[in-house]
Amino acid sequence: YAYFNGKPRWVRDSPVTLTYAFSPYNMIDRLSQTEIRTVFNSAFNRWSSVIPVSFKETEYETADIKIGFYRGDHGDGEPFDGVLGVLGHAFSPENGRFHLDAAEMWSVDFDRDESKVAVDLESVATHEIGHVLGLGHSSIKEAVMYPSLSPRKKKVNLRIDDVEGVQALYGSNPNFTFGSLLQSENSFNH
Amino acid sequence: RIVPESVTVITTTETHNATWHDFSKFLYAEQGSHVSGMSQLKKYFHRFGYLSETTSNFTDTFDKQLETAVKLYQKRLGLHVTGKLDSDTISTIVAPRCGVSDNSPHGLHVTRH
Repeated sequence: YAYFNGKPRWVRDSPVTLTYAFSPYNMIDRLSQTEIRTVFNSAFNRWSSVIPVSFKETEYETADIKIGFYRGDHGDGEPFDGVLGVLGHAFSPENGRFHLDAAEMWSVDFDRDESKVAVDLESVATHEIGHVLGLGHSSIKEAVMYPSLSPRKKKVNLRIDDVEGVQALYGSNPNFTFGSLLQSENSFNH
Repeated sequence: RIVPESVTVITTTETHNATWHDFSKFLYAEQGSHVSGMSQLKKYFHRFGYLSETTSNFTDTFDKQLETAVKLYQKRLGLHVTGKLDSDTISTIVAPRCGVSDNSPHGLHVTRH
């Protein structure tokens, strides 16, 4: 795992709750609002299950984490490039901007979406939340924080590398045990 | 040596960004190679944190700086470190990815905002 310079993280009084919201003007049509919210809820829950941080959806203007789907040059100096290439990006703490390339064939169900360029939204959401929390890219291929993701590939389970990295920033969720993670990694490897 | 453009890598045209997919023509290129369009590959490495900002004059020659960048890329991405654009390396380069730099001390230029 890696961090941004200075190991920035969200500093809040305990218990830490970060709010998030979707841009009312920058969404996509190919997935329903319910599908998108369900996927993001699941992605946030994966991180909150390992650290003492919870996430709650709120109004866009006041949210800590602002999520939106954008095309091309969208004003942050990091233009998106159409189908595939760059899938999304997010800013380090405590900026909170979380951008996805609206041109992608975002999918929540590969059985339903047969496109060869379909990209799993939950996998990318889980990865970008890692950046929002303060993690950089990992060199472990199986880690969620590895920088690349092939089309039609799903990678949503946090690996030990991801967990150790984020827990060094925020501490451990009291309900989390590495045993359960090892168990799921072993079953995954087999 | 210069390799023919018809070389096939593991990836397919349908599944990768058009610009990056062109990088497949650099398969097996190594230091000293001169291939048209290699400056685009250097821009890719610059964008994702492997070539410094001072290396602004990106030519089509596979120079020492590019070899160093390739080695660093291979190390950071968990690939076999050869310094050459082998099949695994090219496949990883053309794969869709996150836009955050792999060497991102400040994230996405947050200081600008």
